[in-house]
Amino acid sequence: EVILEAAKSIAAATSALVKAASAAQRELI
Amino acid sequence: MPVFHTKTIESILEPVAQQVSRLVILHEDAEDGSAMPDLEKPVQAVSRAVMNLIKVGKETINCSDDPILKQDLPSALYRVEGASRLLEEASAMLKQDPYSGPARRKLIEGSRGILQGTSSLLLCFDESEVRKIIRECKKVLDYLAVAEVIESMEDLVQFLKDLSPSLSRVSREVGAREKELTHQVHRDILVRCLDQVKTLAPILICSMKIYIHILSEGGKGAAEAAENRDYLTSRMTGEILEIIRVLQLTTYDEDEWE
Repeated sequence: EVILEAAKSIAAATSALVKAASAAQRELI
Repeated sequence: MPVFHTKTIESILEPVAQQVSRLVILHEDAEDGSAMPDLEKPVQAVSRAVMNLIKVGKETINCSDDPILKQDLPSALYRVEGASRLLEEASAMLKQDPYSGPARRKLIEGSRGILQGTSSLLLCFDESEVRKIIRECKKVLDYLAVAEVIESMEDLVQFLKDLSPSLSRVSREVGAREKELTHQVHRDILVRCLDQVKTLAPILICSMKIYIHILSEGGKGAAEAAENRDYLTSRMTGEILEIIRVLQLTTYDEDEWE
């Protein structure tokens, strides 16, 4: 289903964003 | 943490849900002390994915014949769209000030919004799929309701022609759905009910044949035969109704968690 594929893409992109944002915080801690 | 009731939804959302939770914890522990990296590129990637979802979602709404999906899906799409906007704002603010506290809060709110909106959207879509299975179950219920008026072999043949394809679809679709569920208790109930339906179906047909045969032989014992047929019909109806009930459940059994 296309909608599932679209949701997977969002999840992957959000994961990458959150990882990038977390990296800076992790360094500080 | 959200609880996902199907393996598909769980596989899509569980990893990102964990990461968002981790980000919230890191953010709280860091107390806004570190500079954030440039998030423009990853935010743009989310925006592109969101735009694609909006496009695909609108196409799904236009093509669907499910009025509930048409009604529910837009709000999930707006939610994801709004969250994406928050991420874009956060990224722009962080470019100006990598230490900005409000930007970090927007980032977290946006990430959570994407997660919640995507979760709502997948849930809407999943509920629509469940309604398709339930429609098929209701066809079987409708056929079972006419079992009591079948009084000739010709009618019985037609009854079987109508019932069999629907029953096969229910068996196939409920079987596949059962494998999709993450909740073991719900899975067990569906397996048990489906087994019962499969066992009862040939016995019901046999009881209908006996009733028709008794009628053609003068009708002695017809009342008992009809009673037996009706009992089997009601048993099958009960199992299908239970399947419909469990298909609609999305919450977790507290006892199982304990």
